Amino acid sequence: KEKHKILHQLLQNSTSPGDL
Amino acid sequence: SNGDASPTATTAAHDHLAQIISKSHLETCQYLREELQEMSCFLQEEVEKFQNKPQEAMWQLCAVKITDAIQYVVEFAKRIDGFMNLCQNDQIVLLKAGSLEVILVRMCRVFDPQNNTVYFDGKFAGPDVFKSLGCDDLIASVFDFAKSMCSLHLEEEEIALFSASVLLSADRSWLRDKLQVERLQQKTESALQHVLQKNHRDDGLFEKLRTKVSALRSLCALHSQKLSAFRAVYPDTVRTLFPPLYKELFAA
Repeated sequence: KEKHKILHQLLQNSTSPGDL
Repeated sequence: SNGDASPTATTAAHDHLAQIISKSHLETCQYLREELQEMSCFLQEEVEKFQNKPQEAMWQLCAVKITDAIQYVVEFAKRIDGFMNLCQNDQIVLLKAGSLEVILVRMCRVFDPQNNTVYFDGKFAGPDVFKSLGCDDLIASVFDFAKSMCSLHLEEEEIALFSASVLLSADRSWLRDKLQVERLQQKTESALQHVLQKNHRDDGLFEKLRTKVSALRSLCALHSQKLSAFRAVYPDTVRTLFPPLYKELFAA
């Protein structure tokens, strides 16, 4: 999890591309 | 199909999956084809500006652009039916191995085969724009790939399903539940075959797309090789200036 912190976060988030 | 469903039910299931994946693709494709039609090519003096950039600065710019595109691919993945039901290890494995491949597939949407240019940093750019990266062979191969993808004249729905099947490759190393990924990939590929048939495409197109998979893997391997070589010379640039997500995916 630590190694892929950002990818992990992106997968958890309910962001839409417009918010990126 | 599990073999028990009626042909009508199978067709409906394929249509439904194709619809969901197309919608996800269009919602996350970063650029609409229509908006790109307005864009012009870089002028010679602008090309020279890119060419005169230090190698580190151009690598950093490209790493930023790739990272932007990857965030859209992650969103695409999240909206693919069944992807979020995979365990998180497998979601990460598939994105780590497949996100750059999806970007390369998507590149045919922002590529102009007439003048061999790709949309980059606000305008259309030819291979000469990327000269200061110091990897002419990788750039030439990426442009050749985009050109060959364009020659297939794929429709958005076909690009969407092909991208999804590339992302759901069950042969990636370190997958925990290969079987579940395999099932998702098979469903996506069946839907792609169904759509190709529905669109009255040439019989050999599905096979042609399959051969693109090995080309994608070679391009990604070449990208990793070039990144390692660059990092060996400029470790601090990569460490301090490259986007963290890019490093997580390619330089871990």
